[in-house]
Amino acid sequence: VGMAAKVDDNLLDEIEEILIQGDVGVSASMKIIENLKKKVAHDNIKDAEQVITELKTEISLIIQSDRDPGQLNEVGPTVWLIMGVNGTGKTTSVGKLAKYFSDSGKKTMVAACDTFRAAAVEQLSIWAERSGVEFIKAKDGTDPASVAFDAVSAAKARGIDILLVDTAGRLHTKSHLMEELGKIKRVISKVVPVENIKPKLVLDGTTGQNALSQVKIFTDAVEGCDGLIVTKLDGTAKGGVVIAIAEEMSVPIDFIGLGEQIDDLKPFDPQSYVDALFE
Amino acid sequence: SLTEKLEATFKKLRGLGTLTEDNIKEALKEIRRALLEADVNYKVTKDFIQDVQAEAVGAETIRSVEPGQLIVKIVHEKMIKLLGEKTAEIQISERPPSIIMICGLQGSGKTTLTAKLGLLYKKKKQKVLLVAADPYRPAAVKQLQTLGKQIDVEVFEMGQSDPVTICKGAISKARKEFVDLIIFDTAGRLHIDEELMNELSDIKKMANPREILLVADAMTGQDAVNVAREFHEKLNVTGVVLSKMDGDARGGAALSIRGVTGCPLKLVGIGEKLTDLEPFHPDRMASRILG
Ligand SMILES: Nc1nc2c(ncn2[C@@H]2O[C@H](COP(=O)(O)OP(=O)(O)OP(=O)(O)O)[C@@H](O)[C@H]2O)c(=O)[nH]1
Ligand SMILES: Nc1nc2c(ncn2[C@@H]2O[C@H](COP(=O)(O)OP(=O)(O)OP(=O)(O)O)[C@@H](O)[C@H]2O)c(=O)[nH]1
Ligand SMILES: [Mg+2]
Ligand SMILES: [Mg+2]
Repeated sequence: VGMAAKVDDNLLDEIEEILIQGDVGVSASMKIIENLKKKVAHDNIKDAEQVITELKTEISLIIQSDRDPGQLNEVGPTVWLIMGVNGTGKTTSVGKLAKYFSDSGKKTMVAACDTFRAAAVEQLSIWAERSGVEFIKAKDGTDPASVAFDAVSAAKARGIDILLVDTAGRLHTKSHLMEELGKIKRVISKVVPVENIKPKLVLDGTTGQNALSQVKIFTDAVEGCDGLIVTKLDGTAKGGVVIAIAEEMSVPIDFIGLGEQIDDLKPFDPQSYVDALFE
Repeated sequence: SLTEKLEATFKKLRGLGTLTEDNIKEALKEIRRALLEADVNYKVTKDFIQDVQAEAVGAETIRSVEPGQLIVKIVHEKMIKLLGEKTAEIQISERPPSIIMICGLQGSGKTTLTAKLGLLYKKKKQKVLLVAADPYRPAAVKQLQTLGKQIDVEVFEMGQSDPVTICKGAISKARKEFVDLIIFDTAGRLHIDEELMNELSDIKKMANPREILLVADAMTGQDAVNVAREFHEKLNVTGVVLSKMDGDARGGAALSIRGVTGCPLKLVGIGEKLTDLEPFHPDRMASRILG
């Protein structure tokens, strides 16, 4: 970044501009800048480069999470319930995750519980073929919860390590669709312990401040979102709203999507994320 | 809402003669914050606030209007003007077949819009042909075919052939069968993907579409300007469709896109059903952005 050399209001304005244009949002940006100002005054920092280093450190601490995103339960199957608003990259992420887990030696299965969107099942079946994993589906229009029930029962019977459940996109403003998600989770919890069920919210990295209400409402619907998958960070969007999300709620980021190919999924690395934000 | 916040800011200045730079500073800060929280682009917001300030400073507060109301009025009117004043229509060529090309980022709602438009024009007694020109995304052709069946509108496909060939094939079929309207559904692509952006300009060169519609997700944040600018520079976009407006996103991307490209906003998607399509109303959008 070609920033001002002196540590003055100009530098802080430039920092604010980068944060806002990165979708960090007004209140999270103001909090970050206030803390930075205190740090600069307390440590009497005179060098702009050092201010940026402090800023990066501060942000990394906010989005940090020290767990392994691919960690599964001791006793299987672990069930990832993949949810999110329309078009965020859920089905594609399920395809990528299937390969990620089967490459790491885990017995993996995917379930097509989006029985609503046109050709959703066909789309997932192509991804299941590409990743070479077991695939459970039903006719279009079947109750998604009953497909999920069959899939988890089969996963348990076949000694599956991880079951990835794809669901239909839904706007968090549609309460009947949010209730359907809660129902899918309850039905799954009849077959495996609740601690084995990991609801994961897929966020589109180009989304602005609306991502905050998405996380809140999806988290309520399934009584606890276990982690985030942020897709489409291969464009020019920075996905900075995840910083605002981390400030307000403690939902860790597990993976990020970096393209449309099956290997374009990486575990989230806070350091490289923060570097990219200030590029 | 913004009006409530502004009322609070202006309580302190009741009975004022004129608005000065100093006494409206607080109000402009509130407006700026509201726009940024609605995902209006940083620079578009900056320019907008400067315009409002230029108009507001020195404005006489007439007896009947409080300063807060005056500012809100100036903001509202300026926004409606920036959003395009009135509804812009989809243009159809005099001589059939007319061609609409749909483009945009991945997952924005292009295939769904293709089918929504198919239904809209079928109801207007036009013979429509939908074209499955997305050979990349798994089951994209099947998705459009399924939607086409739901509305009984024909879908032209050539499997995984290259999109220019598919669109060319569709045009020759349309000429033979006296089709009125052809709609190209294309694959989602990043605005920085040169190869795929060139593919769109190749389709444009071959087919010379009457309308090139950019589909943008209403939830899009600051990046909306980068996307719209690139698509517009490359293709000369004729209209923008904002999808997923049935959510609670404020939709500041609309102001950003219109601000940097000048392209008219023409339609809004308000749901997944194929009837969930409405004309764009600048005044409703302005109220939604201001919250
Ligand atoms: N550039 C890019 N595109 C992606 C990424 N992940 C998914 N996509 C694309 O985004 C589009 C939507 O992906 P889907 O997987 O169908 O999204 P979805 O959430 O399942 O959509 P619905 O089921 O309709 O709600 C597709 O064109 C994908 O190829 C990513 O990380 N980067
Ligand atoms: N709620 C809502 N969902 C919509 C709207 N428009 C499209 N969708 C949904 O958004 C998702 C993506 O729509 P598509 O039409 O597949 O998007 P696309 O742009 O063709 O996606 P790619 O071809 O993968 O780039 C689907 O789940 C649609 O049902 C809308 O106006 N409101
Ligand atoms: Mg899907
Ligand atoms: Mg499509």
